[in-house]
Amino acid sequence: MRTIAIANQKGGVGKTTTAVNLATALAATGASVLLVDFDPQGNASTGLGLGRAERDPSAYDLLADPGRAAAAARPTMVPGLSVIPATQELAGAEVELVGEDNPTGRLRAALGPLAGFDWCFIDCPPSLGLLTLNGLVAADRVLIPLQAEFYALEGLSQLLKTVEQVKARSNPRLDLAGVVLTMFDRRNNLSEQVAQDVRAALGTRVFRTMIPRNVRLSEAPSHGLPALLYDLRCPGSEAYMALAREFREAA
Amino acid sequence: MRTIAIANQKGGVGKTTTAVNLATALAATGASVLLVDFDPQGNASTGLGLGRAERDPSAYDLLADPGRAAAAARPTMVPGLSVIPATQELAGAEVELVGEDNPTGRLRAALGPLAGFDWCFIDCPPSLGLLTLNGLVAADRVLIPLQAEFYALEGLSQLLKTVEQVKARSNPRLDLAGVVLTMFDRRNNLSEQVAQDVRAALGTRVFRTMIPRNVRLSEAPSHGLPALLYDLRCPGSEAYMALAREFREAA
Ligand SMILES: Nc1ncnc2c1ncn2[C@@H]1O[C@H](COP(=O)(O)OP(=O)(O)OP(=O)(O)O)[C@@H](O)[C@H]1O
Ligand SMILES: Nc1ncnc2c1ncn2[C@@H]1O[C@H](COP(=O)(O)OP(=O)(O)OP(=O)(O)O)[C@@H](O)[C@H]1O
Ligand SMILES: [Mg+2]
Ligand SMILES: [Mg+2]
Repeated sequence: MRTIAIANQKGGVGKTTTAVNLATALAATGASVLLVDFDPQGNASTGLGLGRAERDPSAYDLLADPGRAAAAARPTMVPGLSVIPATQELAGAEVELVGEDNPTGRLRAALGPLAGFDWCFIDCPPSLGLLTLNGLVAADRVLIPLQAEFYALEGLSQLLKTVEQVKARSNPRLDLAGVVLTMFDRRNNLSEQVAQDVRAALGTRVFRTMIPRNVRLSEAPSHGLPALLYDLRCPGSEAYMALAREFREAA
Repeated sequence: MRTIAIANQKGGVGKTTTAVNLATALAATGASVLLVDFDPQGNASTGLGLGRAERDPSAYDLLADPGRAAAAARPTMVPGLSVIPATQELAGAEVELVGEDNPTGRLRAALGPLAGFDWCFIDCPPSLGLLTLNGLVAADRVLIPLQAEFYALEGLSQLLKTVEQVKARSNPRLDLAGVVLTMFDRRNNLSEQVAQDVRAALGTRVFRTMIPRNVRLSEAPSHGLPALLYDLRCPGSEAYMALAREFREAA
């Protein structure tokens, strides 16, 4: 199993939308995929149709008892895609883990023994706290969704620095899978400008595929469906299928 | 001085854009305003033109030594608007304050003695952790920017619950100033649907003023300027001036 953390401390850049739709696109090619919702908001769980009452056990339970991962993973309406859901309880972990033994290695311990999955994606919350650090320590690669906006660009160097620190201190196998530009609007100079700046700085570490701004992507979660099931032909779904192809080639 | 926390754990909903532009609009009416950047990303500080080297002392220093608030507040290019800037160091506070004495009351202690300001706005990070809790404990009112999107709506009830808990346990004067709809796009059914749902649930606690999606609002920070100085006549600036009028009437 290869594990990919989807992280960016900037909020609202498309982490969850990327986690749900990239995982779905890979499952659609016949791979066996697990999505771990590691954000107390629980948006990825909602985006895959899980109600609040269908989240026991949840990701929070893995932190106290890593052996529960297999029991927490459950199938979704997408063939080949399972999910470990998140509840608000997960927010407590940021405080409860402080001072505990191995505070950033709990998720890695939980996912280690899991078998039967080709890929595992971890949707991280908008911060560089203990939940995201657990995601980075558990991962082989980190995928960074980047909204084509100025504030989002500002946080990128801090995020890359944190990835380097985690690689040096706790997880030597961690590398960057790549940066994917999201909510890209061709008509908007700012989008073009940010895309040029990021490609100039990071070169081939930026995926060629860009995810366009597409309202169908934001409508799908209100139906509890990934965009690929809600509207397979929309520009958003097509872009995530292209990203899945590019991602598999690069992996 | 009346203190307003701008909070929402959902990322990218327009907290910083609202903090910078509402504070600017109020200063433009002759009020004396302080903006506290309480997000380690430091976006509000950037949006008001402060470079990374101009942030000493910063909001982080207030947590260790509340007496430094007056020294940390500095003028901006907006007459009547001062800012206490944020640095990445602030992220450490989420861990350092755990187990300390009075972990959620540090900001309140720092802002209490400040004189000479009519209004104080606190830009909170996208989480319900110790930084946001410090903001809610220090505040008289909480203003909730809400993106007209499904995932943003999902988190609202958790946020309102947290506000009630803070009011019951640590800050009895805390009340909701209101919810302001942001990035509203009249052409998009989802926006209209979310706006209707929120008004049905919260009634007059939702501001009449809605902030439209307007690219000029996202361009302004790349020039280190609030939108009102970057482009006073754009729909975004006009909306924040209308919000400032409505906010003053309601206060
Ligand atoms: N390409 C897109 N086009 C249009 N809307 C999008 C797109 N990608 C995401 N969205 C919408 O934008 C909002 C933010 O996206 P999302 O919630 O996936 O970001 P996030 O980084 O996971 O946020 P958070 O930081 O809160 O976890 C959501 O309402 C989502 O539906
Ligand atoms: N009304 C608007 N129209 C267009 N763009 C907007 C609008 N409001 C905010 N933006 C842009 O959307 C992005 C998110 O806004 P902002 O950073 O203010 O949200 P936030 O809630 O403070 O995010 P975070 O959760 O990361 O702190 C920014 O790039 C900002 O420039
Ligand atoms: Mg998310
Ligand atoms: Mg912000």
